[in-house]
Amino acid sequence: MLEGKFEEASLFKRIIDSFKDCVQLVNFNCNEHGIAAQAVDDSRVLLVSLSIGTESFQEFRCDRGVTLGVDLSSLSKILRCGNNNDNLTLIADDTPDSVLLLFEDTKKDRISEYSLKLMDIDADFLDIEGMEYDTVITMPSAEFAKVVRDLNQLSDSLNILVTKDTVKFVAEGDIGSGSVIVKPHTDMDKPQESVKVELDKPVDLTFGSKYLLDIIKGAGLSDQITIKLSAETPALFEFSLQSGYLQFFLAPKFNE
Amino acid sequence: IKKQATLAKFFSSK
Repeated sequence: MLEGKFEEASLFKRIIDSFKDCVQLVNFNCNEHGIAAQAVDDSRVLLVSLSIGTESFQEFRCDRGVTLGVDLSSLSKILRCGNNNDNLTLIADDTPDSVLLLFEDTKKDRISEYSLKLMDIDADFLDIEGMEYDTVITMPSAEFAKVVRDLNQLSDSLNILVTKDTVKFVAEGDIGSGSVIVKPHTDMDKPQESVKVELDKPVDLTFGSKYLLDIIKGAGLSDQITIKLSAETPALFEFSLQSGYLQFFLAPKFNE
Repeated sequence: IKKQATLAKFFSSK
């Protein structure tokens, strides 16, 4: 049996909103460590990996492993029915046909209960463990989101070049070209504004802008984004949760 | 012109 209570429904809403536009059918695997999910977009270019640790819940118990096959567009409809600061409890039995979502407004004593039908989702699970990266960038997620949105106006590709002292984002398109250079710095007063670059090898990679636009929807989850890059391999874009993470693995573009 | 790669090229199925 699964019983997971979020102190505020807004946390689960924000998590789901961060990836519901790039994948639709997702198996949520629940066990004593929390809730995890992995899904790949229809074009097989972008992979989402979610882990919500038990510390993200006010109360959590899951004695036996339970898989919840969920259509995210249906789940979103139900999540919109709850208020952001309601308590939200997810309840499912050991072999569930549905998952119960219980919204409780503790101040007004209003309880609303929704049942979401589950689906059998046949999805293969990709082995994403053990990747090694040439560079790791940590920067404000809002700043990364702005760079992606701005440069997307110029090109459907975004080039990321990392050297020892700079991260350079470049877009070249029909109307012209643009670039943004971000340099590492430490902000003592606002550590979340800092930019950190760890570099083993310089990196020069190109990504499809439309996938980056999907990824930056996770910016509301965390003040900082961690970007891990390696030549000719998928990049990892990670938003940390209080306990857990939302990761996006994005395959690069190559010269033919 | 660059071509978009897919994830299957890098990750095996579990």
